[in-house]
Amino acid sequence: MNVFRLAGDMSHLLAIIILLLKIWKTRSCAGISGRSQLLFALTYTARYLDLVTNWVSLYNTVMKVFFIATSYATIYLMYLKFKATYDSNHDTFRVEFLLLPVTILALVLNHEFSFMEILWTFSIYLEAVAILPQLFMVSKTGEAESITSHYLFALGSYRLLYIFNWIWRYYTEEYYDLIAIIAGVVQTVLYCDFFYLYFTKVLKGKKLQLPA
Amino acid sequence: SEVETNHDEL
Repeated sequence: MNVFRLAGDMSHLLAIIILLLKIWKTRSCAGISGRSQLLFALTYTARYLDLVTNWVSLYNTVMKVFFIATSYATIYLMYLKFKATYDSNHDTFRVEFLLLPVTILALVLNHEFSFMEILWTFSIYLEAVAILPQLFMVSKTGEAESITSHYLFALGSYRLLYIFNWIWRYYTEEYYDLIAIIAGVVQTVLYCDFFYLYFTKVLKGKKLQLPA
Repeated sequence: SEVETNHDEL
């Protein structure tokens, strides 16, 4: 554990808390992509099945349980409790275009051809692109509420901080995991456009609005 | 060197 990873994890935690609070306080999930949230739930389920096979630390276990539980809580809020506020007309990204390539890639490019390892690899590749339905939704409606922007910023920062963590680990532990690194870089790059808008608009008090 | 399939990160 180093400061970059801890900051990354905290950023991830913050993103989820922001999202849940937004939905809970406003009693609405408008502007949030249910498809991205389904992909995140699938990501954490596939990756954290090792909860029962691989003990790392109490911190690790608590965080994994939190990520799995909150991803399903989000889905419950979106698809059941506040279903009437879910903006499904704008949430139309075809997730099979992500799931199919990610599954094939996980079967071909992995560290070891075993069930748990392929699930882990699948989750790493899927997480890298899971935000695309959300970004697609923002581009389709041309805007995002400030609170949604803060959520996206915290979520994007998390993998960026992990990249610093991987650089740190490479120099201090000689540890590196190419699959995680490449997928993490792809994941972060997908947020670049959004980061630019966040700094130039949202932080100056303006709403995130895309040029028509 | 790479630690094989030791996923200690989240």
